[in-house]
Amino acid sequence: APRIIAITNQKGGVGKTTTAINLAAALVERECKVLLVDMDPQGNASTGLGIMSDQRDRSTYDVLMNDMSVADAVHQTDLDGLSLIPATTDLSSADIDLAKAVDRSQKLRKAFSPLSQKDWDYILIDCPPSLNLLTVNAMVAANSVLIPLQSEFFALEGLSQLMLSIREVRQTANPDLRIEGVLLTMFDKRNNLSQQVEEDARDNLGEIVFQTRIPRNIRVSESPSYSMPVLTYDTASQGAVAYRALAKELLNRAEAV
Amino acid sequence: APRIIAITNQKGGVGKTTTAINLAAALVERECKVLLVDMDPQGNASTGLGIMSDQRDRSTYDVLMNDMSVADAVHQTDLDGLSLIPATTDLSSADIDLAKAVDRSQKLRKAFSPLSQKDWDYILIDCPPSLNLLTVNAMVAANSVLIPLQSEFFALEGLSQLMLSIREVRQTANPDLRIEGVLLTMFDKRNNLSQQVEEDARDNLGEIVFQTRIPRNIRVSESPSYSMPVLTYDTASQGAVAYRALAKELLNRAEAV
Ligand SMILES: Nc1ncnc2c1ncn2[C@@H]1O[C@H](COP(=O)(O)OP(=O)(O)OP(=O)(O)O)[C@@H](O)[C@H]1O
Ligand SMILES: Nc1ncnc2c1ncn2[C@@H]1O[C@H](COP(=O)(O)OP(=O)(O)OP(=O)(O)O)[C@@H](O)[C@H]1O
Ligand SMILES: [Mg+2]
Ligand SMILES: [Mg+2]
Repeated sequence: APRIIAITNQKGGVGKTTTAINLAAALVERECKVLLVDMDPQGNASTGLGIMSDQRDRSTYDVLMNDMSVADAVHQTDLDGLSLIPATTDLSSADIDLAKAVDRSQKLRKAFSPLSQKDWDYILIDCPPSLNLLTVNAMVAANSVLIPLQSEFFALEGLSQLMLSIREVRQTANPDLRIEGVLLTMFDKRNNLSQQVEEDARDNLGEIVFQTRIPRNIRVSESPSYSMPVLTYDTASQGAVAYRALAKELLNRAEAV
Repeated sequence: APRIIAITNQKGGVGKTTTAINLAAALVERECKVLLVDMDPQGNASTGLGIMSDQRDRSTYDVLMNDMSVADAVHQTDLDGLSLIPATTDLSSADIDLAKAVDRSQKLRKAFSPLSQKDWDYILIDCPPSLNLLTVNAMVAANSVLIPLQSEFFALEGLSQLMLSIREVRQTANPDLRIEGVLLTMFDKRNNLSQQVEEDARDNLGEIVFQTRIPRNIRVSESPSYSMPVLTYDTASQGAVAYRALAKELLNRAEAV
């Protein structure tokens, strides 16, 4: 079966979508077949990969609420090997709609159950900035959670709450849920705050924190306006180099397990 | 009655909390009495003003779910004239708990109804990164909405969705809800992306966009780790100067109306 990774952190603006898009692109460069599932009603991952809002006739909402199969909901992106299930704004009502369903936190997992390694090597799920039913669905369906951590003060504050939620999902619905890793994002080595956050993270979380740090890099934030990952937009940029290093580290960890 | 402003944008990490804390501090400098209500389960505004999680025995959750009065829930901060109702993590379940209540979107407005100008001149509400029942409660209780807009590509994408939600609240629950303004945050004048976002925002939204832009300024992101607004942490910083200019512009607009 594919390896399923939920990219989540309820703190907003920490680089979840940017990591989902660029890690997916870096895995595809390494000959992996990747599916990106956009679970955020904002639809930033969908836009960042060039699937505009008027092209999202089949979406994550359909998979969760209308029993559409993953195979029917998938869109091709401009990148060979990278497929996407886009998000629409009606996903924001899925939270309240799902609350009434019996199997409300299992919907995504059930949709993934027919899938095999032949379909995809990796499924990445971009989560909204909240610990709501959409994020819980992603954690229940996933093998592991990748946590982007912005190198800023407020970012550390939410981490313990997130770890509690992961433990709760592990105890109630998904006993195998692991932490893939914590990823330092928007890192600026000239700035004390970034260094402080890295020190705190490595002291408290140890090996869980990826060695790879993603630097703050303007080319990263420009790339979605051209509907492409930074790896395509500016292949030699610091951002592209860092996301390739992350893919390599992730694949090495997977082999070691 | 106090003027009530909800600071909201479902896009994460755009500067809602930073604006709530520093605009509150700048209004206090101008002799206004201000109450800041933290509606985000992350509790960043509470931490940023020095009310740590073990001191939040009375909180926004109590006001919404346990009929605690605003007067009983208020904490003093280190700043004379600035009071706070802190947020706790159980607020994240308030969303699902509130869904069952009859008057689920009116809870905060009812809690504010006994308040008068003698209590506060301004009430600022820091919202979570989502269009959930907590944010709807804030919009129903508010006179106006202030929208921080990060000067980045993904930021513009969510704006139309937010405007639709504001219109919906105006039509169903709060006919007087106005837009206080759209505030450009983390603005970097050396960077094309920032200039592009400013141009797009002023072209599409005109006068709604504040003249004041908040620059990206490291002192702003350092100040919450010292539990103080940037106005106190580094009074001469570009961030402090910009938030004072914002308070002045806001007060001028209020007089003009
Ligand atoms: N390494 C980086 N260097 C510079 N800018 C970055 C970097 N990573 C992300 N950004 C920018 O920071 C902003 C926030 O990133 P992003 O939208 O990926 O975060 P998010 O966690 O998905 O946000 P949300 O909580 O709203 O879903 C975006 O404008 C993005 O382009
Ligand atoms: N003008 C600025 N210059 C530099 N850094 C800033 C500025 N404004 C905000 N920040 C930093 O950017 C990050 C995001 O800001 P903030 O937490 O206020 O956004 P938010 O919209 O409240 O996020 P959330 O969606 O999680 O509630 C924080 O680490 C903050 O310190
Ligand atoms: Mg995102
Ligand atoms: Mg905030």
